[in-house]
Amino acid sequence: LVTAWTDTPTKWYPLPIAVGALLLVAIQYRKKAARAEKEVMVDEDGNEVIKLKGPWQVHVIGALPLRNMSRLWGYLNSLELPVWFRPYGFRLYAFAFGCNLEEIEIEDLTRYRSLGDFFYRKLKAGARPVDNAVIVSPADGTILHFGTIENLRVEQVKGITYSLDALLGVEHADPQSPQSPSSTVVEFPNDELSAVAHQEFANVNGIEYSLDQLLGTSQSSTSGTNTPTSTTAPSPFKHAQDSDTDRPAVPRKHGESFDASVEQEGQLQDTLAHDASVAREMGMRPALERKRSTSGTSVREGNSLFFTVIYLAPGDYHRFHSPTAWVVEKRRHFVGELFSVSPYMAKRLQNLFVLNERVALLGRWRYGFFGMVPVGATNVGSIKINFDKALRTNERGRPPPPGTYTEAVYSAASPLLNGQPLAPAEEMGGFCLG
Amino acid sequence: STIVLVFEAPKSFEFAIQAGQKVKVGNRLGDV
Repeated sequence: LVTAWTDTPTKWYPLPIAVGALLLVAIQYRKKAARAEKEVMVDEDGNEVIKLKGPWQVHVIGALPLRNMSRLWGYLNSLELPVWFRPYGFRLYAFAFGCNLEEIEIEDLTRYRSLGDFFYRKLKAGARPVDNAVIVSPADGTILHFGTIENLRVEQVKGITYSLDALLGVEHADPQSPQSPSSTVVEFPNDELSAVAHQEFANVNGIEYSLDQLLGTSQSSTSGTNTPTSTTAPSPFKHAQDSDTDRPAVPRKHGESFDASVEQEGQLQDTLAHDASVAREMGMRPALERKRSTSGTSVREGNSLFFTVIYLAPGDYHRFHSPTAWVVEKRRHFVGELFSVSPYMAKRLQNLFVLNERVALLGRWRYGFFGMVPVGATNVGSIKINFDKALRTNERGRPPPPGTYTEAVYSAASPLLNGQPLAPAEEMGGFCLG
Repeated sequence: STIVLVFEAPKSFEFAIQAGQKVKVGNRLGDV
């Protein structure tokens, strides 16, 4: 080798013109392809057309029946395991994925019937202390990215962005228009509640509660016979643990009137106290704030739009909680693909978070717009929202075009806040296997 | 699975996290 390296004479030949031309063509092709990857295509309405973009590995994965695989995965993991096997199996899983078995609510592992059941485990009350910052982590996981949103583009990873409108959906003035996405507005009307929400008082069983009363500044009622219960906020996490999502259902159910029984009245008062507590934490007069837009695309002067992306790895606790005191006004369910959302894919697949199935929860907090978007993945395609029993994700069938969503409005969920109020760290829902 | 938060806040808002950092429910993400 040494002799060949040192003694072989170097001879230079001119490249044939054809080879040079081919080289130039190849360079131009690569440049064009790179430009096409970055180009944003828009439809006739100016909305971005979401397409699968990325290297060949991404296209190979995109050709797989990911949604069917996800449902099969969910089915397999819902199969009941033999009781004797459960402790061994779950301990092995915990060891492999780093789960802390000491913090789970039900420590007897034989009581988890399947891996799916164990995956959606609850934690003991107080297992997660809640910081007093204005915004806290809604889930256990890893911070993938965070920052400010410039020109309505959210950065997925460095250099790759996606449209905020594509992520949250675009508000269309005329949902019947054939050009608009097939949004289905599912209202939960309750005239009485809606009427209350427009005023600064609530009428409960014939007793009028002013917002001042509900917010705790006064304890008297107009009739003088009933007063709201204490508006002291319960420990958020404890509240979530104890209630298992189901806050008193009296004013929450579709079409149900305020004519509640005495037993229900206690629940109702608890609910109103909770709502008032959230309103106080948001630092606002709910009836005055309710008309604010939640499009999320315009901000008040002196404000900016920020974003954070949190990735939940397979072994993590997979329920998510409210990151702040806020009111969810609507949810938009985008049926989509179920790509893996691991950092590997996030670096390669453009528009990953707007291609995948997701539930955009839109509302407001003390500083204006607030949105939270749980995004599904191949192994965890099912998204549960505790206060939205009608939501069904990862259902059989071909997904509609990206950007299409169905919408539910929570205007009747709270007579005070015109939406679903949530306290910091209150449990909101979670991801299930398959 | 992933959770994306998008929110409006005063420009003085500062994140208290780093990319790649592990977080748990209730941990501080940022403050004004």
